[in-house]
Amino acid sequence: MFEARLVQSAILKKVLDAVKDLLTEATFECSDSGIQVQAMDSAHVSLVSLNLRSDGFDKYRCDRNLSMGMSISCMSKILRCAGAEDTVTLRAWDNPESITFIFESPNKDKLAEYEMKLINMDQEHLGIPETSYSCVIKMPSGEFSRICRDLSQFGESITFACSKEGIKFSASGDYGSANIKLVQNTDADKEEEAVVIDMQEPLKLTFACRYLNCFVKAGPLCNQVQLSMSDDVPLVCEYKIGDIGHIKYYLAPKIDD
Amino acid sequence: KHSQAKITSFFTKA
Repeated sequence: MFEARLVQSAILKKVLDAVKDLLTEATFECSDSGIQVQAMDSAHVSLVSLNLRSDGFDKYRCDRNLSMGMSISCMSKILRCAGAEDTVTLRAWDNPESITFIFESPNKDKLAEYEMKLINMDQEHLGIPETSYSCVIKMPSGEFSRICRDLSQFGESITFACSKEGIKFSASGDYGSANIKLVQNTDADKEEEAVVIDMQEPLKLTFACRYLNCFVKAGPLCNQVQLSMSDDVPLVCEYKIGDIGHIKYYLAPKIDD
Repeated sequence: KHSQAKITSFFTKA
């Protein structure tokens, strides 16, 4: 049997909000160590890697490894039925054809069960090579969302240029152009407001706004986002999920023609 | 002009 309980269903709601614009369906791999999801968007431009560790759950039991194909839109609809303060339990039997979501109100006077059919999926698991990145940037996730939103008005892509001076985000299009520069700021009053730039080599990479604007939907999960970049490899955009795990988005760059 | 690369050109099937 598989059973995973989270006192804060809000975490799972936020996780679904963070993937529902990119993925229509995904395989949830459940094992003793936790829940993992690796899935590409339909255009195979980006990849989502989600990891929720078993020790981060309030209760976790997984007697045998399970691969459960789930509709993300259906799961998202079900999670919308949970109250903000509800506890959520995911439950499935061995060789399951469905998974049950159980929502319990804080004072235990309401118990709701939603059963969702699993789907058979041909899964294509990709190996992600170990990479040492030449630029690693940590910044407030709200700031990154804002930059992506603001620059998206000017073009379909954003160029990330990292140098000793800091990081410059720029976009240009028919209306004109815009750029936003950030410098390192480790003196911020609060740790979550810091901008930390670790640059080994300067670089310039261009990424599609469409995907960046999907990634920033993970902003409510974490105050900080980490961007890891090297020339000619996918961007890694990482958000920690409390003490339970992380969500990493990989995005293939746009290449000069 | 830029063209969009695929993630599958960087990561191989495991």
